[in-house]
Amino acid sequence: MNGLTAHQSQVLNLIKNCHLSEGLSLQDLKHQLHNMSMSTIKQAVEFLSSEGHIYSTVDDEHYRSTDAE
Amino acid sequence: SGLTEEQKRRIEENRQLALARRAERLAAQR
Repeated sequence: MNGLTAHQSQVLNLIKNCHLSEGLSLQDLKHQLHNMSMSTIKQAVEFLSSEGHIYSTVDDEHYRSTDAE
Repeated sequence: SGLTEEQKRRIEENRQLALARRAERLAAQR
């Protein structure tokens, strides 16, 4: 639909809905996506980052969406 | 927020880079 896989869309939606200034951490994502392995989450995050949907914040463990604000 | 000036600067820098990547992607789709 938007060119993303179901996993990538799920990860993006959670990051979009987080309004913390440091963004959402990989651990937060893992905690909320019980059905997804950490390596799948990391792959989705890497893809979304390379496409400019999200970006890392205080470190490479925290992400925010470019659509936020 | 509890972020330091350095962290805020890093975040803004990464945001600008991401916006540039997003613009590139949208341009390529056209």
